[in-house]
Amino acid sequence: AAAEPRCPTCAAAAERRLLEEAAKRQLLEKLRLRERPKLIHAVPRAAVARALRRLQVGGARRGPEEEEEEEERSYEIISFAEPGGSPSALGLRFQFSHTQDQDIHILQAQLWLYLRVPQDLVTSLTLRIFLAGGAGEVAGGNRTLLSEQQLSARGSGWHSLTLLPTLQRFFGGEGRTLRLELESHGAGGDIAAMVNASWSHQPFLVAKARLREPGHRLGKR
Amino acid sequence: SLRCSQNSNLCCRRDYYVDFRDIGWNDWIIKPEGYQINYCVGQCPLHVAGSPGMASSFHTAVFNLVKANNIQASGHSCCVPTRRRPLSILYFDRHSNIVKTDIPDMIVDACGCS
Repeated sequence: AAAEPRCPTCAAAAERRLLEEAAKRQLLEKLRLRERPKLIHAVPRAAVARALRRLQVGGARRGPEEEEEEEERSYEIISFAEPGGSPSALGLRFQFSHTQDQDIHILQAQLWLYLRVPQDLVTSLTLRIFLAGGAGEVAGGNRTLLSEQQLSARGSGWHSLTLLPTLQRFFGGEGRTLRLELESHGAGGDIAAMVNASWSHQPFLVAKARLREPGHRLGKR
Repeated sequence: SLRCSQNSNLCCRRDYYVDFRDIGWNDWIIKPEGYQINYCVGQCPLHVAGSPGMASSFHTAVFNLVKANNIQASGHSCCVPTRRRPLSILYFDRHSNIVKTDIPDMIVDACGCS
């Protein structure tokens, strides 16, 4: 931007505008976004801080072998659950946006639940986690059992459940909306009641993924 | 590499920090608060072609080629990034998921003459 003789500071302002536009373009291009995200709903800062703490705990450092795969990009994703549609089981829905041509490989995936349990009670649950089928699936529709896990809780608190490896299939397909259903068995009580009792601590999913861009040549060094 | 200063028009690195609040993107980019969008600018007359290259031998090699091929002195090489580093970023995607990733080669650390 040539500085007009009568306005020396115009060049600095023009340069700033130019660089800010360049920064926007560079960020969107590198993040493979067509435009900046318009946030559908704000996430409470407490929920963000709490989930980020889990990310730091789970986000293992990259090993030397992973350095070699620099051509792939590693992502860590935290997705907050929206209430699902199943009356009997605990239905959780997660929305993801990835383009078809991206080859996603899930390395780790944990579901974090906050169980509200009376203080002096120790409860033990047998939890079944299902991957629910298409849109609007009711409980008991076509579902895939992801895992069955024992969960014991003394008083209220956060608990994590591992969701691999079946979740890889969801990300490998065309999935954009992940529907999970949780059913509890045993004398310990009802998982839906324990989780829904405090939706202020909404469940969230922490996943570590590696993503290979389309047409990427992987140079093994 | 040289950082640009007033009294030289040789190839150098010009630093510029973009604060995401200034561009209204701090609502969806959680961390960092901004980043250095440095860029390379300046002249590369032939006698500095290939410097400060990855190694002084690179400069010597280029300079010998220039002399051996008697390239016209008017020729210039280009002032380009010679070293860049990644930017770690934490942001909300359009479904309000939090995504953390490293963008490779995002920040220009050093410039040089090709």
